[in-house]
Amino acid sequence: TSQIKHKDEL
Amino acid sequence: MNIFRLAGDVSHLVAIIILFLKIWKSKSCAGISGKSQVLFALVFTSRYLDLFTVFISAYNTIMKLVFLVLSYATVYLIYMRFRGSYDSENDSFRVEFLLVPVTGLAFLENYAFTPLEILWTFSIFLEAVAIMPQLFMITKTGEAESITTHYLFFLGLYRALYLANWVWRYHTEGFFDQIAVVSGVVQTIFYCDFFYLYVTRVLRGSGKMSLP
Repeated sequence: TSQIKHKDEL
Repeated sequence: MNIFRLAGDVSHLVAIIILFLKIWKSKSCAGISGKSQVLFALVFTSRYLDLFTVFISAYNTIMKLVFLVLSYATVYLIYMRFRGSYDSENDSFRVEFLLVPVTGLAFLENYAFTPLEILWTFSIFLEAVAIMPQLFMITKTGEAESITTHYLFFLGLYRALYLANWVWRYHTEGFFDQIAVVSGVVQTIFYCDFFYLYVTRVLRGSGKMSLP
């Protein structure tokens, strides 16, 4: 989901 | 990972290293807003708490640690080691005008009402405006050393490259992070005026950037 996915960015 | 994202991260890293080395080598933080640097340290701290909860990749972890260490080292140089050169007189932006609305917005608009998500959102919103004390300082004194303008250029370029990364990711993966994208657009807009001055005065002129 978007909540987890955005965490790969700095 | 795509080329825009990688270039954005490198640009961000270059900006932070330029600033750290400028202060370290000149033993002076004249013209640098300590308040902006404290805000950036706060941005990294609140965003990278997931270092304790999830592992994404070695690249991700190492970059987060480097950003954290360098941001705190820069704050240390400004407020401790070279505090004699710190221009607190001109670093007079009221940060509560940024922190209060940003905190309020993070509670209102987030992906999940959990401490980590609210802190992540807070960091995204705060990053968008964290450079304002620095830009305010330059406007107040009417000038900036060219090395300071190089720092600002790479710092602005980083988020602009992230915008390209998000366009790329939207088309290739269908990935769209509304909070990050909207904040990223706002953040980049803040640098546009500076980009113009940088190209017209610093690159074509050389030496200090002075405002009319």
